[in-house]
Amino acid sequence: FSDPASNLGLEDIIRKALMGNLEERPE
Amino acid sequence: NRMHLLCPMNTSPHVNPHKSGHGIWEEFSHSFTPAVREVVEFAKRIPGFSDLSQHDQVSLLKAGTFEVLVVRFASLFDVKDRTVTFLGGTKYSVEALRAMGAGDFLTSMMDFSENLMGLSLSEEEMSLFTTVVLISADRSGIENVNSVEALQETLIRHLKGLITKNHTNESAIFTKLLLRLPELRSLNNMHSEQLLAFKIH
Repeated sequence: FSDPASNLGLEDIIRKALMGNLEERPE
Repeated sequence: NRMHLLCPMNTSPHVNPHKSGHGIWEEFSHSFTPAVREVVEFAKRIPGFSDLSQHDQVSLLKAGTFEVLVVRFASLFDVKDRTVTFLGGTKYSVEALRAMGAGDFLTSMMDFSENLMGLSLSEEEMSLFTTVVLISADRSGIENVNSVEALQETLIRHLKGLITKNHTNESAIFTKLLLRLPELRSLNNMHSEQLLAFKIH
């Protein structure tokens, strides 16, 4: 249990929220 | 058969005893996910955050989200009334939560809330303090420490400037605020232990 954030799905939520930002960013 | 989930990010401390552990977690996750998304949105608005590598953005958020949530939701812990308000809107007394199994962690959360709220920071000061909580170069897994450190130093400088400007006769406030950072780290560690206990149950 050295990485609670990954184990509890937090990383997934964070990555998805960040990816939303990347998708919205105009090229 | 754990009957309570004593986190105010849950709608209520009571859990359905007929639900599986996975079901309880799903429900809890549904409750706290919007708050986590708000932390990410907050981070994106920090000038310079988006210039960090995506790896470091994720590392900072993974390590710091709990601490940011503690700062944002410190007011849920009402030291004067000795109550904790859960996301469902219901207040529970400290005594009631103790009877449900809350221990030292609750005491530490109440202490932190008292220490932070006692500084009577403005919304702007609290927001800038939150950026300092999140942008911390000594989090594990940071690849480009120099970039995070540079951003951290800029944010601390701005926080100091703002506090000094707003509290001309209270020079100790900035120091008191910085002392909240190790307190948050300690709470973060305690929280991880609580999560471990939850997983075991």
